[in-house]
Amino acid sequence: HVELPAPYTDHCILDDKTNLYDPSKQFDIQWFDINLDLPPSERWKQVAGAYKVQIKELIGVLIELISPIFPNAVDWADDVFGEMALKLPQPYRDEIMSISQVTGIPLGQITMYNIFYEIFTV
Amino acid sequence: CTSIIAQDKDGHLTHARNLDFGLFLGWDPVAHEWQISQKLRKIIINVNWIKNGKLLFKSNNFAGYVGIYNGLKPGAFSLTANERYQLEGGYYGMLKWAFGLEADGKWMSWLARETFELKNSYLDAKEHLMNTPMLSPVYFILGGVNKNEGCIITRSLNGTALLTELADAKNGWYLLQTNYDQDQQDLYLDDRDTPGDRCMDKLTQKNAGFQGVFNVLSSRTNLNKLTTYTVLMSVETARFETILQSCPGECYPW
Repeated sequence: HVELPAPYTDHCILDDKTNLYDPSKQFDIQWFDINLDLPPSERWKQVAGAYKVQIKELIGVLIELISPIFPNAVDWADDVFGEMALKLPQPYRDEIMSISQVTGIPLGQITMYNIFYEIFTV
Repeated sequence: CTSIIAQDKDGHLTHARNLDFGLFLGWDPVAHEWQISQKLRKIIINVNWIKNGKLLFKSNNFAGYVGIYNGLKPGAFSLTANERYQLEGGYYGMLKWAFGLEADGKWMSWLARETFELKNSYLDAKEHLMNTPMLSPVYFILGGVNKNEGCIITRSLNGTALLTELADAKNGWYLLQTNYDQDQQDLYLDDRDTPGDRCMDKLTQKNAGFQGVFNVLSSRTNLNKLTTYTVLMSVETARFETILQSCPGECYPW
């Protein structure tokens, strides 16, 4: 272990005898129901509708970051991941397609977002 | 990321994690934050998964993401997934899947979700997560409801590379997992195990609970510029709390 230089040194707040836990902060995060009894295409409509702007912003930042390195990254993602979406297992395929429809974000981009873990484990 | 399963002196388990994401994905020089981490904090939601009109399990998600990184099935098990980096990683699994060589391989966060949908006990979940072929490596941190029900499943694509049990934990009463194998040393520039262990040792077992573990996960460098939230879970009581996190000011970038 190498200690980080100040002011980034590891620091356990228990040393300060302070408590940062405030259970009321949990209510800053909204709760949603996802009903598995509904068809997959119906399950995420409320969430996708409520957050479509923020999801677009997130994917927009990703595209901005990738584009200077791979100028055709958006078209590539739309094509490759859009085609991949059609082969994904159910119910995830229909869920992802409906999120794409509700948010207006191209299917390839929503698919890429949903398989980000696999892309980033390199 | 940092996941912790802590057991108090009476055998009650608290399962928690920091989700860190966004490394090298754009730096905001004004806010002094990673751009992606900033955006992710705005789309965190909690989800009640309903089946046959009843609550089946709980999770938190990034809106628009249908898989699961963290969840809790009341009275059964809790799960967090930490990223595991390997040369034979997600790209390799995806390519094999695309060419039909790994048609049954599961996508990580969908395997996690499937486990919540299909399995009803800690042991069943453990077996499923250990042995199902998947497309990427990962650390599954699994907690239960009974004393000593906790483990870290170090997954490769086709099996479990290492299983670390809470009952055999080097620290006796907790498991702490970042993004390195338990039997290997962390990269010295990214060692979050040492500060996490030191802080847990200061916490002591008698203070193992939501408050204590949250304070550990709010300490540098388990808390860093990539941290988006802390989730706290108790399978026994079904408490599930997601609390937004950030590390403004002088904080390490990862």
